[in-house]
Order: sequence, then C-alpha cells, then structure tokens
Amino acid sequence: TLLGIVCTDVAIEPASLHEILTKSVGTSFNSISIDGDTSTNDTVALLANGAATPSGVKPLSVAQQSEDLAAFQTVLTELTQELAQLVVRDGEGATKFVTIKVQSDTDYMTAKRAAVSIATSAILKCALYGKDANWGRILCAIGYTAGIMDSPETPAIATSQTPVIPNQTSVSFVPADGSAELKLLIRGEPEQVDEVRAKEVLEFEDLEILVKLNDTGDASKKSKYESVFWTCDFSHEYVTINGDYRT
Amino acid sequence: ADRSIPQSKQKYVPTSGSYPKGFLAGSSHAGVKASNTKYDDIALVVSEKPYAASAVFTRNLFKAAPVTVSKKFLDARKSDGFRAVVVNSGNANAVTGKVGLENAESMSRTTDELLGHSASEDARSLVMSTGVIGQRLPIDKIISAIPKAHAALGSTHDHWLQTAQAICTTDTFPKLVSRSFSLPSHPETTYSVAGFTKGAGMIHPNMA
Repeated sequence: TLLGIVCTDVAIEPASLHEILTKSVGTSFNSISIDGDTSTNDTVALLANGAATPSGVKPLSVAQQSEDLAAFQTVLTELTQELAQLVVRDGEGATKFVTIKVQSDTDYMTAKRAAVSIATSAILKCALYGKDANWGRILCAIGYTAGIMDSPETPAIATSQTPVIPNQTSVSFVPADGSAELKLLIRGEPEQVDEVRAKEVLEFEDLEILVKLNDTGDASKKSKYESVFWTCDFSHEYVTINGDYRT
Repeated sequence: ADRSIPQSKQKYVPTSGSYPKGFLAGSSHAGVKASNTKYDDIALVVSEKPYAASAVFTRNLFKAAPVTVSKKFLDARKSDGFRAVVVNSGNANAVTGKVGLENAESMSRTTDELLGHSASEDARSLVMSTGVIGQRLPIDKIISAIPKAHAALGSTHDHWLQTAQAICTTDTFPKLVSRSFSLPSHPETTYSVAGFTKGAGMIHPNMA
C-alpha cells in the first residue's frame, strides 16, 4: 500500500487543492510500479494551512492562473516525484531502480501504456535482476500493449490512431554514469550488443530504459510526447517477503 | 522484525529538514500487530489552525474503510476546516464491513476530541490505515494510543522522521522529503513543503 501525507504552509483555496494534487500525482505516485498490484488503501493527502502566507496575500487558486501557482505546482511535483521514487527504491527485494522513458509522436497515452506495460512485465523484471540486457522482453511488453489497443473487444482504450510500429521502434539502455547509451534495437533491427558493456551498464543500481516508438532516424527530431515511469526489478527476496507475510 | 535501516538505504534518510509552519507531527506505539512489541505504529499530523485538504484515493473497487470514510469527510467539509491526519500501520482495515467503517470514524473522532472539537461537528481528521487486509482493527489499542501520539507532537526534524517511520510496514527506511521555497510575487517570504510516504509492496497506484 502507498500512503502519503504532504503538508505546506502556503495558502491554497480549498476548491483548488484537488486539481493541484491530481496534477502532481499523475507524474509521480501514479507513475510508479513495484509489483503491479493496486492496493485497497492507496491514499495521498495534501494539506495547506497558509501559516506562512503574509496577510493580504490571496490564497492560490486554479481559477486565477498565476506565476505563484505555477511555481508551487513545480515544487509540489518535484517533491511528490522524489517521494514516489523513494518508494520504488524501497521495493520489496529490489536491487535496481529503473526509469522507463517512452517517446511517441502519436499521443501521451500511447507512450504511457507502453511504459506501464514494460514496468509491469514480470519476465523483464527478472531479467533486470539477472543483469541481462534482454531487449526482447521489452519489445514483447510493448507489443502486447499495441495489440490491446487495436482490439475491438476493448474499445474503451482503443484511442490511439496509430499503433506501435515495429520498424520505427528503438530501444536503448542509458547508463547511470552518463556514458554513451547502449543501443539495443534501432528501428526494429537488433544491434550487435557488446555483452561486456551491457553487463557493466546493468551493474549500476540505477538504469534508464529509453524507448522511441516513432524513431525516423533523424536525431535532431524530438518526439512530441514522453512518458516517464519508475519501477524496480524482481528478486528472490520479493517472493520470500510476500510468501511470509501473514495475517 | 528488526527495523534497522540497511547501510545501502541510509543515504535516502534525511538528517535535517525544512518543515511547514503550524504543522506538528507525532507518533506512538499501539501494538496493532501482536508481533510488533516496540515500534510506533500510530502517526499523527496536526495543524495548529484549520487547513484546506484534498486527497487522491485508490481506484480499487474494494476500497478500505479509511478510504471510504476520509472521502466522505472531505466531501462533507468541501476540503476545508481540517485539523489532523491519523494513521495506523500493521492493519489495513480493509474488507472489514460496517465495523471497519465505524472503527475508522472512531479514530477520527478520537483525534478531533483531543483537538477540542465536538463529535457533533463534521469530522476534521482524515484517517489512513496500512497493513494486512481482512482483519478487524484492534480498535481499543489504537484509541488508547492516539492521545499518546498527540502528547508526542512536535515540529522538529526528529518528530517528522519518527512519524514517517510509524506508518511503515515492510519498508526498510522512512521516506521523508522537505524543502523551502519562495513564490514569485513575494520572494521575501519563505514557504515550506514536507511530505512523507510509505510503500514497498502492493504498489501500482492508480489514484483519483
């Protein structure tokens, strides 16, 4: 279960708080996964008592967009992202902290669905624990997301006009030490991966998986949408903890 | 279980912080889980003056009692006039029927009364629970421990850190983050925001 309490001494109109909180949660707590299980109790509360706001200064309000509101939203989002990342770092049995970035030109939800699918793939998470640069499992996870999006049986989520196109999909590992990314797949074609280098990259606790869904080969062209999601690996310890956890 | 923080995680635990004015944090030991004989498992955050509040909650269809109750409280007060959040760890008070709802309300009412608010008012304390699912709360233990958490309230870094620790279950370290900042229209004023969270398993939040 995720619980969170965030307190600030900024004055904020009660009617505006929910929108402010929801905006930050979308790119923080709602962008993490440890084991893919959504709890019965997840709750994050935002409390604002205005104790530091000078008299005469109006409470922040979403009805009056202001620089102050934007600045507070940025601070809140950064703080909630930091908290959310700490949760992933403490994932039961986790040995890796994995950032998944998926870029798409279609829409944000296409990128997010692919990111979620990668983040919840048990077989990929086991590969990461084993320090295996298994891009095939990444592609597999992206691929069945695309399949679901195309399915007539699930029209509610069939919003994307363009499904994932295999020969425009590229996958890289971005090392935590800032060194050059390790390209695993370029526009659907597998790279000759240097296994020694791959092992080096996977020795770091932190790893970034970068997926481009509409890679045209033009390095100067930036994708329109990017979803960032955080997850961890699966280890033996996860099974031990949850096999032992008793009522 | 031993809750000493692993060496590799100690870098994530702050040694100081910048905490918002007017908020106090405290914790106490109720022994919600019989196996927990020494660690605090009740957490309390109180504001000296009423605050605006909002929350996002799980979309899981089997919402735990504190989720249902806190949402009701927020709706009743239209997000205004709150004073506290009270949390227990060790038992999620989930899938516990009507008694679960009564127990969650009882935690809130007990906290409100400690803060001088009448039980006849709309509730001013939000409630959260975390832990095992499907067991009734040992409510007498919890109700007895809430005044102790209230008595332990304070505004130092240690108070916040200990309170963050009290909501932990299988977590290996408390997760506490704070920062101070200013806003463009009055840069001379320093504000603070602080948050703490828990979670290590059953984590794929989808809150609204």
